[in-house]
Amino acid sequence: RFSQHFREVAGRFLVSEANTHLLAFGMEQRLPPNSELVQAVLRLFQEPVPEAALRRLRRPGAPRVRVTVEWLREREGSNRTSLIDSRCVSVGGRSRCTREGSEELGEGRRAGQGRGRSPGRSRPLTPGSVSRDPLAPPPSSAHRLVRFASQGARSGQGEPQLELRTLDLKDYGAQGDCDPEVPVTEATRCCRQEMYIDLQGMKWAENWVLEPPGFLAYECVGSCQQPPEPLSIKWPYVGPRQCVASETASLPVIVGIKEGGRTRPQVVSLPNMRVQKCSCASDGAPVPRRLEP
Amino acid sequence: LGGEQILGSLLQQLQLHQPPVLDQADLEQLVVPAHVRAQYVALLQHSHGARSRGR
Repeated sequence: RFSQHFREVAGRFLVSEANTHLLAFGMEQRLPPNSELVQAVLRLFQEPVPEAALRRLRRPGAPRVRVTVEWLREREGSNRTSLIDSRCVSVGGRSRCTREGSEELGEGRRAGQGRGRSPGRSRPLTPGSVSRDPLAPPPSSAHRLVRFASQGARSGQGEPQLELRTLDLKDYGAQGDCDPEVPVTEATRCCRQEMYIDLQGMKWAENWVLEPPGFLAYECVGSCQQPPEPLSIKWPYVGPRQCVASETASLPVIVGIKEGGRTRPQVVSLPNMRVQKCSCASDGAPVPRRLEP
Repeated sequence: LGGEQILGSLLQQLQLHQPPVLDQADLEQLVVPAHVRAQYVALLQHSHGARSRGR
């Protein structure tokens, strides 16, 4: 299943404590160059709980525990964790899992916290703690019954999986600067077009803005290729891909300021005034950054 | 990007409600000192090098 749109990486448990498991995925060379990571799905498989152990809990119905998945990142020498998902899971209940026996932890946008990041050398995605559900009745030790299947489990099934869905930016990305010789139409692929802003021609700027007389602002025009229909259905979390400014630069200006009957020049920096780069991005999602091999 | 957005950003940066009205006489006496121009050029060069991510 290592295709353009679907990559799967098996993980391994590094450390397992009573309530916390540290899980690492080797990400090197996993993502193709010039591609965009649009979704990551973590699959954890829960080992069956023996009926006898469930009976010992002496509680009606299937007990529930809270499973929390956190992403552990090393940055500037310190560890930082980001919450990916936290949800209640039934222990021993037959309806707890999808038909494949897995829970898709992390909806698209949250999973996209790692979107577009270069797969670093030691940047494992880490399922975190398994703890008691605070909403559950107090005398519960159900969390001790939760066991995740690990690598090397019986019949090789059930090891944690990280499913990565990517788009090739050669087809789904922007094309850089527009060709000035070719008029922009609806069919034009997303590109950056020159747009000159004439400050001298603006009435409000007269006698106030001293520098610059105008500037090249650029704008993002054209359309973006949408993922194939089956993929769009599979990824309900993101909207259509649109051509947007992904990197911008500030614009310094010199204006005249009147103080106490005198006029003095002042420099002001206006953020996000010039488009540096256009990209195709889904509405509401972080603007992707190109991945390195 | 239009004139209104630039004006809005400028007013926000200067914490003004509306653009000041300066007449030609104000400008005739105005000389941009070297240190102000140097600051402007430095920001211009920096903005070419440093980019900020979009939303």
